[in-house]
Amino acid sequence: TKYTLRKDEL
Amino acid sequence: MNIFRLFGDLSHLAAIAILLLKIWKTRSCAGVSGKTQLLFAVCFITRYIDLFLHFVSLYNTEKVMKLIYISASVFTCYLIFFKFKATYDGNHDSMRAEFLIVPAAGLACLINTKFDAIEILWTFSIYLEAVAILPQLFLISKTGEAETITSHYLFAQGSYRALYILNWIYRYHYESHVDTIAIVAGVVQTILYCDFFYLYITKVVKGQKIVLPA
Repeated sequence: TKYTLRKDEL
Repeated sequence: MNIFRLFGDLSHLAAIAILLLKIWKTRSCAGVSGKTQLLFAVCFITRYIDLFLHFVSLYNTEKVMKLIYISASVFTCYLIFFKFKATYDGNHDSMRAEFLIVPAAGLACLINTKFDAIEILWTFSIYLEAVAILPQLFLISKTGEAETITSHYLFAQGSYRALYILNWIYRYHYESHVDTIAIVAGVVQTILYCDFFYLYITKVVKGQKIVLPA
């Protein structure tokens, strides 16, 4: 599973 | 964006709006924990610090939502601690917020994805949000009751992160996206609402008021 470091959730 | 996250954010917005309306209409913050609202304001500011650092034009709803959350929570604190200070139930709002802030800050320095300032602040915000509702639940247990409108606020506030858990399940399954820190903190946060959810569904939905066995 890739960890998306970009915070795209509030 | 998926349906769970959409309804989660809407539920969160609803919670903030319900609380603001309750305080503004009744011109009273009785039964509302000022400490919880302060902790939420700290959560939003530390989580959305990027808004202040490199201010990008308000080109998408995400930026607007972040600004709404920050301004609404700060305004709520203003109403509680300044405008309607006389109705603030200080002696029942007595949980030590330091006991929540210090461990969250310590844990954020120990367990995080990346040891850099923004990431640590974000992680602190996630850990703090998980326990931020405790002073509010503590206040209700001390006063032994909750106004119906405050119960609706708590239900919306609790539902927001519960819906986010469904969002994370969805994203794990379809986007193989995992953010362990947010998931673990979100589960802890939602668990803290369990007994309130039980009371809400068995009482408030039937039109009764929540009265805790004193």
